[in-house]
Amino acid sequence: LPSGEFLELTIKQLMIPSERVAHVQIGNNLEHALLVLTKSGYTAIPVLDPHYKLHGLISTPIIMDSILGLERIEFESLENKRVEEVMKSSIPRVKLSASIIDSLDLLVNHPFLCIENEDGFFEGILPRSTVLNHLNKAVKG
Amino acid sequence: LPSGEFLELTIKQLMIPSERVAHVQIGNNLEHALLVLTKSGYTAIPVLDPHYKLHGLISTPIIMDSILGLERIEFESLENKRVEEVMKSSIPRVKLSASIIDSLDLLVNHPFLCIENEDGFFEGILPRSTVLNHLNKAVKG
Ligand SMILES: Nc1ncnc2c1ncn2[C@@H]1O[C@@H]2COP(=O)(O)O[C@H]3[C@@H](O)[C@H](n4cnc5c(N)ncnc54)O[C@@H]3COP(=O)(O)O[C@H]2[C@H]1O
Ligand SMILES: Nc1ncnc2c1ncn2[C@@H]1O[C@@H]2COP(=O)(O)O[C@H]3[C@@H](O)[C@H](n4cnc5c(N)ncnc54)O[C@@H]3COP(=O)(O)O[C@H]2[C@H]1O
Repeated sequence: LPSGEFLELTIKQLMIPSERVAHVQIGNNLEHALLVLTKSGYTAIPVLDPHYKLHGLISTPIIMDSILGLERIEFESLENKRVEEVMKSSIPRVKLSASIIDSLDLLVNHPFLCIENEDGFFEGILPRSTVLNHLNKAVKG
Repeated sequence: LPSGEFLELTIKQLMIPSERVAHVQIGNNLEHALLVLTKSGYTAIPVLDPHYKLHGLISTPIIMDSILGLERIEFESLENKRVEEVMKSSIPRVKLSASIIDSLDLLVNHPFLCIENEDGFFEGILPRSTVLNHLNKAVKG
């Protein structure tokens, strides 16, 4: 059991804090979102509003699927669509006070989890790699 | 320690077998690759040849980055580029006989691992979600 040290770590200790998380804003169009994704190198990132409230996730599969026409991918329609029209808004939101053990459950189906504080403001993300890194050390250690 | 049952599982038992793995072939252009990625919903898939030898990985970040011009993403050049020109060819290749514990190491930095048999033919993939699912059950007891 990688209990003890690993399970005693808090989400706050393990997460990537909001200032280091690539994201887009409500109101951005898909062309902008695709540029942010491409330049950051990530395949999915959070969608926030100017108050740093979390609204959903946008990903390259979601963007590409939204412009998939009958005959080809219709890239010209990227600038006419906004992130809020296609983003995944039903996502797990983990409280800063949550335990690592509960996050392990959610990470089975989500490559990263969005962390919120008690007032619903975006605090950071917890990616699979961070948790796998600690589990790996616990198993080996 | 999630030893015992979890660590005794073999890669073969846990992997997604090749017939269920979305992939593209050497020689396909990036427009085709992007369509396969979009329709499958995955962000990265293996690149194989007609003999089912593994050559690398292609992903939406790699594709988008390859057509990122100075002013915009140049979608029209997708049909003129082939997967072998941009794919990631330096990737871990895990033998079917490898242990789960060695794969845990690699999964810290790779969302999935490609599995090969002794002759270098593609057998399947081991994604993070499968291993996280088993680790989660082992930790929960
Ligand atoms: N620039 C980079 N440097 C080193 N390794 C890189 C990398 N970009 C991607 N990777 C590797 O690829 C995995 C999948 O990245 P992806 O962008 O699909 O999926 C990412 C992305 O959607 C999101 N993510 C991670 N860090 C982020 C950040 N700083 N800002 C926004 N989103 C992030 O969390 C998902 C899972 O991340 P995780 O670290 O578990 O897993 C990452 C990591 O192992
Ligand atoms: N159709 C679907 N149904 C249910 N969940 C889905 C899904 N598509 C994606 N996911 C979820 O999103 C995660 C990241 O998918 P992604 O395509 O970026 O990254 C995937 C993809 O690059 C590759 N992969 C997984 N299954 C594949 C398959 N059958 N064929 C080709 N590549 C696959 O392995 C990576 C890690 O997969 P993992 O399962 O750990 O993690 C998956 C899974 O938790």
